Amino acid sequence: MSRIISIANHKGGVGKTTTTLNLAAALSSMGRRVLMVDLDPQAGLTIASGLEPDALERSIYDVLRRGEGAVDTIVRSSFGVDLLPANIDLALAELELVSAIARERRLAAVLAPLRDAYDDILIDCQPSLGLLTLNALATSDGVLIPVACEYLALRAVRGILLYVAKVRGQMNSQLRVLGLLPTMFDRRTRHAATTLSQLKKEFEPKVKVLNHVVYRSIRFAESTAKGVPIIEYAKALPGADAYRNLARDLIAGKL
Amino acid sequence: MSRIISIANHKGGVGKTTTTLNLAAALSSMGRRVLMVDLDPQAGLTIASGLEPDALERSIYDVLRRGEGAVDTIVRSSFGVDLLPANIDLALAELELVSAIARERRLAAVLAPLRDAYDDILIDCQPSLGLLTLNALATSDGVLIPVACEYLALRAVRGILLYVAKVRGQMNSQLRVLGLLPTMFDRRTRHAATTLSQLKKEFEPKVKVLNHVVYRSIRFAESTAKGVPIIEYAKALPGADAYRNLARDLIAGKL
Ligand SMILES: Nc1ncnc2c1ncn2[C@@H]1O[C@H](COP(=O)(O)OP(=O)(O)OP(=O)(O)O)[C@@H](O)[C@H]1O
Ligand SMILES: Nc1ncnc2c1ncn2[C@@H]1O[C@H](COP(=O)(O)OP(=O)(O)OP(=O)(O)O)[C@@H](O)[C@H]1O
Ligand SMILES: [Mg+2]
Ligand SMILES: [Mg+2]
Repeated sequence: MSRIISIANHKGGVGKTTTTLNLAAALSSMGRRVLMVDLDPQAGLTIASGLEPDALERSIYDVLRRGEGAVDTIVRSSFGVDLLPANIDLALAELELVSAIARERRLAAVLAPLRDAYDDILIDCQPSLGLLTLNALATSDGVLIPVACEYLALRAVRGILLYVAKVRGQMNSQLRVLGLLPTMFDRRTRHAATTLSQLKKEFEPKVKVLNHVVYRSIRFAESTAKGVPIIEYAKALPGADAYRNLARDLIAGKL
Repeated sequence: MSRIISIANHKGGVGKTTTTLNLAAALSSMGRRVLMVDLDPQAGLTIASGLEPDALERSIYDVLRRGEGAVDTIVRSSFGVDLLPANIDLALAELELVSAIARERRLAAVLAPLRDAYDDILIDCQPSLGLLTLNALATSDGVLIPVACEYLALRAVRGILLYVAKVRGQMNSQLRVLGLLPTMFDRRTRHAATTLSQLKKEFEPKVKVLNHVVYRSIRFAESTAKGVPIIEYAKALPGADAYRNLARDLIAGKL
């Protein structure tokens, strides 16, 4: 039975898509059977996986609407990991789901038949706390929260933690925060170090601030443009190590 | 009668809040009467203006719900520009507005009585294309689209342009794209230059790619943490010039 992990944070541009892709690639390179789910209408994960959202015959929108058919919608990413892809149609799902029955559990129903086929299912969430993100958290065992090491991202953390606590209280008592993943840490500036120490001061020990700090590097944007994960594009990059170590610790049950 | 400009892009972390704040400060320093509107439940603009979202007695959520009372909700930011502030309650507005009458024009009704008191009203939008952003675009004369000079941000531009065209066609024929504002341009990497030239190739001449390129600098995150606009915090920074020149060109009607 697979573990389902959401990568979520309503603050935009903190590295959710980058984390989903690179963690999935690292887990897969260690022998795990991994499925990525793109739950963002911008389809960043689908694009970064080397696919054209507009060229997809079926996407996760169709699956959510019909409540079935995930198996036939899964495609292979450019680096060999399975993906349930998205396109802009998914933006319709938010308004269409509002009046549906069991609207928060559509994704859970859709993923249920897949759970024996994979060890890990990673869901890339959009930068908002609407119905799609709610669907992701409602069906997840854990949530990984990337936090860019900058002031506004730090200030947004309280909001996502409150939201996760609400979902755990009202819909999914299994849901655990796996940790806050520091991203885009710029070693050349004091600002990042100050932000990271504030993050620890404010949220530890209730929530773990992961020590797999992902340093800022332009290699991430370059690798995304090529549809190649960082662990292949820039093997020796500290950021690649961070995602490999994160994958290893996840497999070892340390998170 | 004031001009209303939305700063919008569903791609997260591209500099929407930073642009709203610094453009507002620059316009105000040139004698314009400016109102900022925070339309994002994360309340980034409210925080960066030196205010505590949780300590607000009234916020834009109350105003949207009641359909009035904006004048009594406006507060002064730490740098002297008026702000219609937000807090996390605004996340409720999205679901509550769905079934309201004239749900797309709530913001227009609320801002109408203020239009004679200001020259420019700048609306900071959240990273999604839901009802709040729709309200902003439905009442705007122009939309400014910040685009980080990185691959995934480039790929998201088509999506926001299609959405703006839809709003112009169905709700607000005045709505114009003022331009794509290149942000976070890292001069040390080829990736930014490649992305910027692709942006121009793909979207000009239909849409203007503004030449006020905002270079990447940690000074932006530092200034936001202090609640001080970049034009005061780091006057000589090229990024401060970019926002000053953008303000000057807006006043001169060049955009
Ligand atoms: N450690 C890093 N160092 C430098 N750049 C990074 C890093 N991680 C991600 N990036 C880049 O930063 C940008 C934002 O990352 P990404 O798109 O993964 O964030 P996101 O949280 O998924 O954004 P959104 O909120 O729009 O979904 C991308 O251009 C990405 O390539
Ligand atoms: N030119 C720049 N150079 C470097 N950092 C910048 C620049 N502009 C903004 N930033 C920083 O990048 C981060 C993202 O910017 P900002 O929060 O303004 O984006 P946004 O589009 O409003 O994000 P969201 O999608 O979450 O609303 C912030 O930490 C901000 O301080
Ligand atoms: Mg993303
Ligand atoms: Mg913002």
